[in-house]
Parts: sequence; structure tokens; C-alpha cells
Amino acid sequence: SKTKKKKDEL
Amino acid sequence: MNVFRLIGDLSHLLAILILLWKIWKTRSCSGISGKSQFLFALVFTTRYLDLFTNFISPYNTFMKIVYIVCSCVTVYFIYVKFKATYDSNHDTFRVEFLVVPVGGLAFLVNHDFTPLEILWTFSIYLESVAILPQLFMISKTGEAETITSHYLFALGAYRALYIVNWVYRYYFEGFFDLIAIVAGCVQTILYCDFFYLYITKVLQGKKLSLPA
Repeated sequence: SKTKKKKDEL
Repeated sequence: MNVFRLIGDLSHLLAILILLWKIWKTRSCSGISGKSQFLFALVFTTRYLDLFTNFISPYNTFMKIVYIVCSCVTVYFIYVKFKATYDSNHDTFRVEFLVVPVGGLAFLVNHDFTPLEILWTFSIYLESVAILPQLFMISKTGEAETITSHYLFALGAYRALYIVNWVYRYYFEGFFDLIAIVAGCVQTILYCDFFYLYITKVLQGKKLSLPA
């Protein structure tokens, strides 16, 4: 699944 | 950050500025769907609620503020300042048919059942269909001003470049976000027939006209 990552995309 | 996402962001910024410039210079929003612009303003305001709580970089914060301000100014231009030139007779897409299903889907399919995450998911889903009122309006009028077609091309190119960015990040960072990817693919697919017309007509110096 999606690796928990801060939302760094616009 | 990678070059695909950077060019994508700049293409998005260019699209937003082209639209503002067109409305300001011609003092007219003819051929522009106010409903799509309202949806874009909704997309940015629901997506960037973490603007002050989740600092990523000066670039990220700056772009978020520019997107929110520009989208609100555009809506203001269309519905207030240049209201007289707003073509409401052709801007008739029922946006509730977009907002309600997208809102429901955001509740059902998300990464985390928290207000911020659901609003972000709503924003991602909404953005993928936000251009529909604009494309619908062009199909009704049967044509689009050349500057409007440049706006749409830059806007469509931004998310297409984001797809390349997601492929890049998957292979080089092992990072992927399925919600953003699926919505981004839907969004880009919606532009396909426009891309075809833009490349075959506008780039040949002709006016963009859709088979009505």
C-alpha cells in the first residue's frame, strides 16, 4: 500500500 | 522533487496565469466556465487546509498560496468584476452531479478516515472531474478562443506530467499514492480528445472547433 509519506505534492 | 513534477507545477501555474491574463486583458470571461473555476477554487481550498500546519518547503507553501489566491481571484472576476461577460447560458453543467458523488466517494475510499484526509481525498477526486463543465461548455458553443485552448493544454499537461512523476517516484523512491494516481489518470484521459484537437488544429494555426 501507499508508504505513509507527508503530503509533499501540490 | 523531480523534473517531471516541477515542469508539471510550472505548467499548472502557467495555465492559471494564462486564464487570469486573458480575462484581465480582454476584460471578458467569454467562453470560460465559471463552474469549473469555482470547482478549482474548491479543490485548492479543501486540499491546502494544512497550509500552515504541514510545512514542506518554501516552494510548496508559496505555490499553495498562489493557487488559492489566483483561483479565488478568477472566480471573483467571472462572477463579480466581469459578470456582464459571463456566458451563463452555455455554462449549464450540473456541478451537483459531480460534487455529491465525489463527496460520497471520498468518504468511502480514502487512506485515513479523518477530516483532513477526507477533504484531501475529496479534493483529489474533484480535481479529476472539475474540467468537465468547461469541456461541456466548449462542446455547446462548438468552439474555444485560442488563448482558452492554450490554457486547457497547459492545465491538461500538468496532470499528465504528474503521472510521469508518479512513475518516477514509484521506481526511484518506492512511493506511490493509488488515490492520486487513479484520479490523475481519469483527469488526464478526460483531456485526450481536447489534446487531439489542440495538436491537430490549434498548432496548425486553426481555431479550435469541436464537432457540435
